[in-house]
Amino acid sequence: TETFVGHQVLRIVPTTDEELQKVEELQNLEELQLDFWLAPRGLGHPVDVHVPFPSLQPVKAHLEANGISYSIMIQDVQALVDHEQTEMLRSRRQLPLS
Amino acid sequence: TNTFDYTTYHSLDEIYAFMDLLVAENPNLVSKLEIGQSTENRPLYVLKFSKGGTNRPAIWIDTGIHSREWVTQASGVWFAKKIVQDHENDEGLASILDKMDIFLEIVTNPDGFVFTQTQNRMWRKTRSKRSGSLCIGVDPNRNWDAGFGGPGASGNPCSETYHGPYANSEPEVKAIVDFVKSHGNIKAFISIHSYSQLLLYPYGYTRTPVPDQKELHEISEKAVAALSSLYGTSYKYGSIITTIYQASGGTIDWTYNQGIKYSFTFELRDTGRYGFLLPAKQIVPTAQETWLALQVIMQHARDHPY
Repeated sequence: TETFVGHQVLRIVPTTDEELQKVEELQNLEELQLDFWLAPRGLGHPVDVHVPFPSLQPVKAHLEANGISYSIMIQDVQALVDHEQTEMLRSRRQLPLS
Repeated sequence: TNTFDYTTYHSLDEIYAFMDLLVAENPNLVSKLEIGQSTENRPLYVLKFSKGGTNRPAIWIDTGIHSREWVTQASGVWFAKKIVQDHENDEGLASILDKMDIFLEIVTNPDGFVFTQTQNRMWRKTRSKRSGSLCIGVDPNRNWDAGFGGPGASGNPCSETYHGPYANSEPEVKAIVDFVKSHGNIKAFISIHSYSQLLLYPYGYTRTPVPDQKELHEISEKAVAALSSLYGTSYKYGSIITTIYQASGGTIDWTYNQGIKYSFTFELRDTGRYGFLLPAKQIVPTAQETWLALQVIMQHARDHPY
């Protein structure tokens, strides 16, 4: 099973064409294994990108070097996935389908 | 199904068991069709809600074509129960079912859905494998014969938006194509995704506005107003290409080109805190608000036969 320990989801809101272009550049760097949950779609529209732990440092460096602000939407993806699983198991224990 | 827990996410088996139970409880209203099998030979089930008659005008709703968008399959389960609960006491819904059938495909991509529950929660595509290809899966929302292979999809099998080797290569897509063509009387087609809170209409593959753009925009405005009235959830609406980006081979571009005028795509919650990992406690409110918008679209289709 794929785990996402240390993975983060960054939210970037490009405000200039240059910023948009820098974000789009990331889409072509396959080695970073980025997963764009919300793909770039224009100025002012949020771009949400799931970044594996090993790629966090280079991605943040790329954004900061280009003066692109970002926020961390999900601090640790695995923590949310674990919570979701726990909820499902709890529900199964409580009310098995008759 | 009154004791089914609508406030949590469920496995494929639990959803299929729910469907069987709903049919067993409501044999005069609900039936289950198998429209095909997935790549990994799982049945593709569609619930049919009908008060009788043959080949009546119909409304199609699908959820879960992108498997990681769990709030959509969960909402589909809630919609199914809602139709049964309200089909007599809700005047709007009763009058829709007096004239039209409703088809609901809750798990449109079962292979991908099982994969998200067992191997990779973030899986989006189908699970088709092709010789010579390093990567698995096709984006089932780029595999339709509408601008297929054009800009707005990828030819790289490792991409999340890989369009596949040819249109309808994915059995999950082909099954719906065959069903729509054989039924021949579907008047509204609504494909439900998440996330980013949008109500979209064709086209995605070209900037050319659809001939019915004005009407679809007006319907969208009313539907979004109804949706937002419940919890204040803010939505944007418009054509795919002007509202988000160019996307080729998309579901509702194909259905619109088949003559199904009322073709829409929803992008449900999240607003930008959890993305695809929307907490289960938001399932029911999301389904409730979406249902209000669906009723606007369904009532418009009922009142504007074509």
